[in-house]
Amino acid sequence: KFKQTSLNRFFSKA
Amino acid sequence: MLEAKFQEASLFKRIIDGFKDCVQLVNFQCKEDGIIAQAVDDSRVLLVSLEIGVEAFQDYRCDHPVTLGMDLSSLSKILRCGNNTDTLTLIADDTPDAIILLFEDTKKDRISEYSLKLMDIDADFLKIEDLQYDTTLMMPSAEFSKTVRDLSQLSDSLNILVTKETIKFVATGDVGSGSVILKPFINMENPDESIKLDMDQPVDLTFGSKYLQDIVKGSALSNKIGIRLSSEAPALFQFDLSSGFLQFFLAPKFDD
Repeated sequence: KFKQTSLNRFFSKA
Repeated sequence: MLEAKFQEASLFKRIIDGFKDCVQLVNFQCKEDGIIAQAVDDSRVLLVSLEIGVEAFQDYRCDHPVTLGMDLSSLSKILRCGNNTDTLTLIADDTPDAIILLFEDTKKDRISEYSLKLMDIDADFLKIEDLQYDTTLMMPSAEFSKTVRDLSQLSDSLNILVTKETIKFVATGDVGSGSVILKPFINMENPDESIKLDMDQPVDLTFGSKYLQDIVKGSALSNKIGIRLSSEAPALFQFDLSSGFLQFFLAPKFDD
């Protein structure tokens, strides 16, 4: 089953 | 003072229509060199990044940097009040409570003016590093849009596979499955119809159909879409403006 990832996993707050 | 004049209101309309359905509250940062905006959808899966360079405007002046927090559904209501071929000037003072939108029909001497109250929007700005991509693809936006809309009917996930010579979109759902296979080619007479593929590594990625359906709404901005894919980073979907771009960063689905 595919699970949606979040952008938080890839981007940090500027 | 900000005075940003679009030669045609339709450009700003198409920009806003391109992302108003996935994000609602957006800070537009106006500076000397143009307007930028960034917003993330509520599920934090899709990031929109907009840059409108000075050359996209007929006239542009911004003496002091100013942030305009707007509700896109309200802004969109006002944008529908102007005609596509009107000029549109965005006007704001240095510490604005509202933005003025001035539509001018130069042929008829018809001027309409609207004011939109601004909002304090507490949104964090994400730092987008220079991402490394395995594959870069350029194709007609209408063709990408049709592929996404067709396959999305079958499944809430859409799989994009790229190998050296083939781009394959696949949807597998309860009622059946579908796939669209494209090959790179050059159309000399109509370069925008070309499909260009620059592949360093093959990719096999899965995305939520509903987010892709949001992204293709940007197609009215450009005949072409640039797609950059990586197995380690969010995919980048980009529509170029005459000066600037509308970008969507979409987090993939991973095999659990």
